[in-house]
Amino acid sequence: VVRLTDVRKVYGGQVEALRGVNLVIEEGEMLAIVGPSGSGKSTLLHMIGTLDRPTSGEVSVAGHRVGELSDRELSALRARHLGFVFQQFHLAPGATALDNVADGALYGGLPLRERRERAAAALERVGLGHRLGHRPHQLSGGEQQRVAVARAVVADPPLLLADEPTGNLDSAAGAEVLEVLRVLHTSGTTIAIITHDMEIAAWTPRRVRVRDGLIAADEGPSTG
Amino acid sequence: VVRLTDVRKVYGGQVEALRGVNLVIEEGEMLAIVGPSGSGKSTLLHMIGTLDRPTSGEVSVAGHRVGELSDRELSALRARHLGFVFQQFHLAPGATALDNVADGALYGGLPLRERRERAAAALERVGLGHRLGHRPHQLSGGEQQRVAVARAVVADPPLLLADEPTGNLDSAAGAEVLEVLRVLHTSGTTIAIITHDMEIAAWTPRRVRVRDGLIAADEGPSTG
Ligand SMILES: Nc1ncnc2c1ncn2[C@@H]1O[C@H](COP(=O)(O)OP(=O)(O)OP(=O)(O)O)[C@@H](O)[C@H]1O
Ligand SMILES: Nc1ncnc2c1ncn2[C@@H]1O[C@H](COP(=O)(O)OP(=O)(O)OP(=O)(O)O)[C@@H](O)[C@H]1O
Ligand SMILES: [Mg+2]
Ligand SMILES: [Mg+2]
Repeated sequence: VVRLTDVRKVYGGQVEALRGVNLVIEEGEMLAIVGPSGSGKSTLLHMIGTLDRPTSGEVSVAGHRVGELSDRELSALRARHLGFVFQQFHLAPGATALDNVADGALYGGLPLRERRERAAAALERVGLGHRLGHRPHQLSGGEQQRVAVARAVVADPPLLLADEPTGNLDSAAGAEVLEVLRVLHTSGTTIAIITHDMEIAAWTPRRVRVRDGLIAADEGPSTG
Repeated sequence: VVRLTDVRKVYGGQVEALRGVNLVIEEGEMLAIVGPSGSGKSTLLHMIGTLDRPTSGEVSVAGHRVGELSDRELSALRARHLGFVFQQFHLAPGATALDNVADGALYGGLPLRERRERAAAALERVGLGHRLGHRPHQLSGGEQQRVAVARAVVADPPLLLADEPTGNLDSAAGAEVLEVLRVLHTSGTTIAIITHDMEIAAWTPRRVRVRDGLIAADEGPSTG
């Protein structure tokens, strides 16, 4: 469902964030992406998620060669196929937790009331049933992170990309998030999780280790 | 150096984030503040750091009763006594990593060039000597977090309050941050660290456990 071929990403003509990455993610897989801070993990996720274009090399998602699509076609592809949990959350500051999550289901064609019902259910699964009406600045760091998780899963995307989804959570709240991901995975969702938590990395079937803009190791199912 | 007496904090007349907290922090201590997401830790840190006023109860910092100071006097007190690492970093988006950190030493009366030298040294100690000229949006999540740490320590404040300073870091980068904190502590700095990392909590001499807006336990030196 995802194929990266010799992908390079250079920022400002100087910083080589990715230096020739080859990666294949099969449908239904769950993998962790680990590596030192600054090694290129979030950049890699942005390439997989088509949020940014590589400097060179090819990205293919759901059979489409991303480099051949217009921005509009890319936007439609993302809406259909991808869910994101961003490292910095990127919640809409003016909307409640409920509406932030309901917006996650915007492309499914469902009416607002139904999207809000799904949003409430998703928020309850990450322990935020008592915070539906709070806006992001009225939430703790870990609560904002969980809203970001709920928003990504509510649309039930075929491919879910999560960048450090538990970094601000205690073990109990983190376990709730992982349970949501585990259930999604069992129902067929393909999931890639960037994490600094070695327990999570040990829990996923596959581990992709990034170092200095390259994939240093790829351990577990669907590899080599 | 810090005394909280029966501190309560209610948001919007409804959310009781702190429900009667009593806490004493002696000069030169290092403690971890732990507890579930949403339990009141960041709110507690904001009370200790005088960034917000309690709904009721008293806060005393460096011998001053905070409730009796004007906003201007409070601002001066903070500038002299406190350093912060925020959970959401709060870096200046238009300034480089170097200048973000140099601003941390603004109240010491040092000229810009000297502040920049100190800033460069602080950034090198957290492994960012190669990112001095990058602006926040040109840094990874963990790099931004480390810039926030460097900015808090560069002024050598008597009291350092760090909210989840390693949540976005791998173990190597996290260890660099902890080493910076350890060295500061050895030189006499009083340090309070909010963390979800149980290894860090085990490493500090004292652990304050927060639960539902109350201090549920206080283990280690300088207690009971
Ligand atoms: N401005 C606000 N208005 C209403 N409720 C708020 C506001 N700020 C925080 N809260 C609530 O107060 C509670 C405590 O928040 P706080 O940020 O102190 O938690 P925390 O322990 O730091 O959590 P985390 O580990 O997730 O960072 C949370 O349940 C949060 O929803
Ligand atoms: N817009 C940019 N301009 C210049 N350099 C950038 C830019 N964005 C990222 N970088 C650099 O590219 C490198 C990789 O960044 P990336 O965000 O992918 O790291 P990461 O592995 O996700 O790190 P972390 O674990 O800290 O989140 C970093 O060293 C960063 O400084
Ligand atoms: Mg990252
Ligand atoms: Mg917090």
